[in-house]
Amino acid sequence: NNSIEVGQGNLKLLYSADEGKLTQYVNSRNLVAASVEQSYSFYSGYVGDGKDTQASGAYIFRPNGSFPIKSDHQVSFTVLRGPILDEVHQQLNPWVSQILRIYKAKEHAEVEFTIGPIPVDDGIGKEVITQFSTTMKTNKTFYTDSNGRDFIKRIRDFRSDWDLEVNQPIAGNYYPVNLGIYLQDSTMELSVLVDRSVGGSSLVDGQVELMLHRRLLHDDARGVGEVLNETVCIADKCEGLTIQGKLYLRVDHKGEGAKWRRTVGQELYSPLLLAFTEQDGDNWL
Amino acid sequence: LNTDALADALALSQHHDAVSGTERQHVAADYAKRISIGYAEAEGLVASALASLVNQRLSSNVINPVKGFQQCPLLNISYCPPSEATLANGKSVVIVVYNPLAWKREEVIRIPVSTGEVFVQDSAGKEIESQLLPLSNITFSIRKKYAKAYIGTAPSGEPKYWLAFPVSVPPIGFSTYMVSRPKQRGRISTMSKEFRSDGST
Repeated sequence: NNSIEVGQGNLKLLYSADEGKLTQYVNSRNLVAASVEQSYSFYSGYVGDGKDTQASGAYIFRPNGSFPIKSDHQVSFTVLRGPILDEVHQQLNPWVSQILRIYKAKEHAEVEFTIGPIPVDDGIGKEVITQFSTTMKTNKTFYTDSNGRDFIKRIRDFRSDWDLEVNQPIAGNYYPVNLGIYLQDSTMELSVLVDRSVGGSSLVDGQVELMLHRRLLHDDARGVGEVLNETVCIADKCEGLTIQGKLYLRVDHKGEGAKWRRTVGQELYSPLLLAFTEQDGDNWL
Repeated sequence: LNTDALADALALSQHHDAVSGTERQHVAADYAKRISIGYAEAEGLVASALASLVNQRLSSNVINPVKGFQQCPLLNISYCPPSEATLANGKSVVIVVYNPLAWKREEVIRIPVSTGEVFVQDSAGKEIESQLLPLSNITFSIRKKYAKAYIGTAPSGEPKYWLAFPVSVPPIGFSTYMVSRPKQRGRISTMSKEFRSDGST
């Protein structure tokens, strides 16, 4: 059927074979099936001009256009299968790649993204995001954690305690995400947990967006007094940072995602510690 | 051994709102250095505590008590000398997995290994199913670049695979696993099957 099935336990993800794009999320245990797509893009940073001098910087998010990150050619798409887990490796361009993992014994997908060095030789600062899109009808509503504690209801272009005038339709709807973000409609929930603090939103119904990395070329003049353009230098050669992090994706029937968000969220915060030592021969005792 | 440097570093970072990007770079570098010093100190404490716990469990049956535990802070970029070098030297790698949460956990751990011929046992000597996954080119390139930047020298040798295996760890407790090279062929980790797309094929 021109699609590739990944995952050998209850959870399976389907990819279109020709484009290598995620299309379906299926859990055979609880009979959840959802159309889910993922994409990457970046916002270009606002430079600030004579009329409007406020530039994008460390504190100020003022996107000046959105640009999809697509491969010039067929996306490099490799699937690894085995008894413990399946992996899908994708290289979108020279500075964006990801590995998606489905563990046989788990019912969520782990997305390890690697981004950078973000190129800025075109003179444009970039803020890189990923989006998960579904057909869920979420009516402008999404939920983000409050510094790892309760998830709080967010409504696009709305605040419960004052009349909001929206000047920045993207930035004005961004919220801090320290643990995760989720959406729900009348039947389903889509949850994404994070391994680091990021910004996130749902700018379109059924869609979750997270900002993963950024590199900007102007100071926002809000106190840092420095451009957000960190580099790593090896042998006098400097380049922008490369970052690597993980997202955890799960779809549930409505009302069934909370337990997973709390328990797995706690496990991400307190990971298993590994300590190594060595031993001679077969003395396993 | 204590965790005073870590406590100081965390207190300083939290008090000064050390969020990446909202402080000058040299200040961020200072916070990072203090946390790194704190981490190294805490690592020593944890290694000592784990050795003590493991030796208590082993009791008097063991002639050579376990001493030096090492951690792999750069495991995310596949840099883990204890797992890579030990197997290459023909010895077995002992991994203590500690669970800081108050519930039992069943997870899959991954370590870089320099050979495809390995097998995994639990603390009772029972063989555990495991899987080898080739390291991606991206992982190799980050390992090379960042290991050199952070440890000062390029890592010697190259791991070939991630070794993945399931672990089961009791609440606020630890489990022990051993990764070894087999003396005879037959019982080794399963190599992942690889499929690449080529156009629509």
